[in-house]
Amino acid sequence: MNLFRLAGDVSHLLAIIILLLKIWRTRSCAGISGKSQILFALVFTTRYLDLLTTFISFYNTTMKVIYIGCSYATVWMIYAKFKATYDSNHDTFRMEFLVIPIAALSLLVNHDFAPLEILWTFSIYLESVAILPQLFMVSKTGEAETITSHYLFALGLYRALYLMNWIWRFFAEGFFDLIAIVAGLVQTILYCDFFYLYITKVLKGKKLSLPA
Amino acid sequence: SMVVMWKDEL
Repeated sequence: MNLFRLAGDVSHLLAIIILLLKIWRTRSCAGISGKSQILFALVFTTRYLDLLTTFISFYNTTMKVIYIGCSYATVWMIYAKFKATYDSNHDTFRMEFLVIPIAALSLLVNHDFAPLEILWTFSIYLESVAILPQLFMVSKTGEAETITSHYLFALGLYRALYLMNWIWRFFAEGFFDLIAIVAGLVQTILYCDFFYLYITKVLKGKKLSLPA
Repeated sequence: SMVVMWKDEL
């Protein structure tokens, strides 16, 4: 465990908790894409099936359980508890356009043609694009609440920190995982435009709104 | 194996 990895995990956890608290405290999920949250729940579920087969560490198990639990709690708040505040008219991204091609890709490009390995690969690929419905929603409405921007920033930062962790691990341990790296790069690149807006606008105290 | 090692990540 190096500092980049730890900071990445903390950033990821922070993102998840920011979103949960935002919805819980405002009693509203306005501006949040339920579809991105369903995709993240699917990502965690398919990746962490190894909870049932392999014990890695107390840290690893705890974080996985927290990620899965929070992600299902978020989906539950959007589609049940605070359903009335869910902005479904603006959440129109078609999930099948991501899930089906990614399922096919994970069957074709993986480390090992075994069920758990294919599901792990699927989750890595899906995670890289799972934020698209949310970014699509922000671009459709032309703005995001400041707290939603903080969520997106923490979530983007997490994978950027993981990229540095992988560079570290390459030099420290002498190997790399091409599937994780390529997907992680794609994921981080998707956030770049948002990072720019976040730094130039949100950090200067302005609300994130896109030019018309 | 190498493949398994990176499964320590989240």
